[in-house]
Amino acid sequence: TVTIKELTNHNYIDHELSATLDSTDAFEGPEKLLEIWFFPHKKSITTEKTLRNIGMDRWIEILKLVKCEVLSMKKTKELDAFLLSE
Amino acid sequence: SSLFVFDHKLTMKTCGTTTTLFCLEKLFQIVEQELSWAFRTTQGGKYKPFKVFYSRRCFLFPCKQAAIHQNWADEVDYLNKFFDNGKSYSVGRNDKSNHWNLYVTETDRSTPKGKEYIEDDDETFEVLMTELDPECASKFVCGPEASTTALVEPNEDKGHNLGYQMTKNTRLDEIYVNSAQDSDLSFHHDAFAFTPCGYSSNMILAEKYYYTLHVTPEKGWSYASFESNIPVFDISQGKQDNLDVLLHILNVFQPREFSMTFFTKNYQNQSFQKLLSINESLPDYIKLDKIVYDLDDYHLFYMKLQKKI
Repeated sequence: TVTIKELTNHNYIDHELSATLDSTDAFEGPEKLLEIWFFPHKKSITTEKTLRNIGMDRWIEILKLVKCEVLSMKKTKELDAFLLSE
Repeated sequence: SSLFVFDHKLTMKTCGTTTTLFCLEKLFQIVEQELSWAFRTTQGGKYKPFKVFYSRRCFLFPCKQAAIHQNWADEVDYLNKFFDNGKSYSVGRNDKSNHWNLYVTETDRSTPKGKEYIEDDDETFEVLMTELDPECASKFVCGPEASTTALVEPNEDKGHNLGYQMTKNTRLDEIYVNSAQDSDLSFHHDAFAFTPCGYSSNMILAEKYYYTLHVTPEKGWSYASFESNIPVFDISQGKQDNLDVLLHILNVFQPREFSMTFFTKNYQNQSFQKLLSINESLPDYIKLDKIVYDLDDYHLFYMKLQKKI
């Protein structure tokens, strides 16, 4: 199970957004789910950089087009997990 | 909503009136400019990544969606502007509230494979629940009269603190047996409780597997979703399968209706086989639809169930 330590080891957290976000007008739970496999496996990537080299500012830019903001993010050895507004 | 970024793939799951597909142009532009990944085909300027999936169940309030997301046909038209090898499916009863849509591109087997070609043995399990039991839904409300109360220290992040407590109170961190503290597998957690209500969480197991939960508990349109790429049978060394996972989730939310989808590359997958004969394991529910698709390199299991009256 998860421990209380998990509250303090974010790689990114937007405290201002977290404090001001209001879900009063939320009405549509069902999600849109987009999954893009650029390569079949990470070992198939032929260049030096990977998706995980894309900076936070770029993800914020991409997510702005989706009408989402980044609340927090955690990095592990294999993936970056973003928790988003909405 | 959540975004999971791996070295070679990403998964974006967004609710509300988000405009998910509008990120495609920018995303491919950034990938091309910053990573030197060239996926644009010479003919027509469309993109050809290894594989693309786009799916959603029918919306509760489709008219309130923005532009292309108001109907499936428009979304497919939009996707076809980017990809030229996509197929569209409407799965389940094709009425107002009982179907699930899928767009999937043909696997691009010409994608450069690198020196060591290995393909992920991918599986994804998703459960979409509506009309949650009111008492269960109330555990995801943090307004003044909420059942969830938390002592939050000044200067602490209330949304994340309450999210953590909701996770603990509802035992959503105990869905997988190997996420227990005594396991060798790492377990990371990030949850947020929205004000006045709602909940989102990302949980990461063994550094590369995730499960994510999103809850909209409001009476009248209550909804919860669960999605996981955890190969549960393998990772639990045979102690658990996706039927166990499903029963745990249903116990937390007790929805009146739910649908589930399970993608696997391996037809012999233990969870897949168990889900095929699921009926007798859910005595409180009746089956509305049960469908299996053989899709290119994946098998898809879809089932829709409703609580017995």
